[in-house]
Amino acid sequence: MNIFRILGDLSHLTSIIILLHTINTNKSTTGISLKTQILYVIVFITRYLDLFTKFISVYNTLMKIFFIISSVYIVYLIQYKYSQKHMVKQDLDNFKVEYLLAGSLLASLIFNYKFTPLEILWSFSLWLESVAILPQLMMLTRTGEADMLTTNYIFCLGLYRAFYIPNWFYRYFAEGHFDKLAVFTGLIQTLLYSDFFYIYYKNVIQARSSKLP
Amino acid sequence: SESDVDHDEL
Repeated sequence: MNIFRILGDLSHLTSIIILLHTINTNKSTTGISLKTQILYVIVFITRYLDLFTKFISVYNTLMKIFFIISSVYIVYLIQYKYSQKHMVKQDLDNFKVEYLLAGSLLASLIFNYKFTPLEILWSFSLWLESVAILPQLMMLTRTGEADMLTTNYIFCLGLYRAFYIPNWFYRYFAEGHFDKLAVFTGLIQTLLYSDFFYIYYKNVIQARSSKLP
Repeated sequence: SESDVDHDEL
């Protein structure tokens, strides 16, 4: 494993820990898109089915188990423990995820390494992950401002995607490893994050600094 | 046969 891959995985881990820590400290899930979090549960479960068929390493297995359990736990927190049902704000989370699911399914049927259930679901998880943050980003755009939680969370997720790019370069040149599906969907995802950070910078950071005396 | 690419990333 190279340093970029490790840093990428650690950023991903950090994003989830930030989310969990903030929810449990504030005892609130305000501002977090339930839809995005449910999409991540689907992403992790469909991608990590190979837990049952293939052993890669202890690190790989533990990380997969952590991602599945933490994503389910976060959905539980939003849906039951610190429910947002009484809040009007949930109406802001109205992105049509059906399109994301249908589009990812279609893409996975067309683009896959092998037409087997495991490979199709693996491809599906990549396509879905590439767009899973959209409901969260849409929610942020509607409210007009992001609190520290969502900003830090999305920043760490963006960092995770950014680190995976030099990781792919490294692996291509050092190991001859090139996973074209992972790279292509990963680039789409990174573009979404860069677009978000650009808009966020323009609207929030610049607006804030222009207000200062 | 094995698949072309190992899915060893997370």
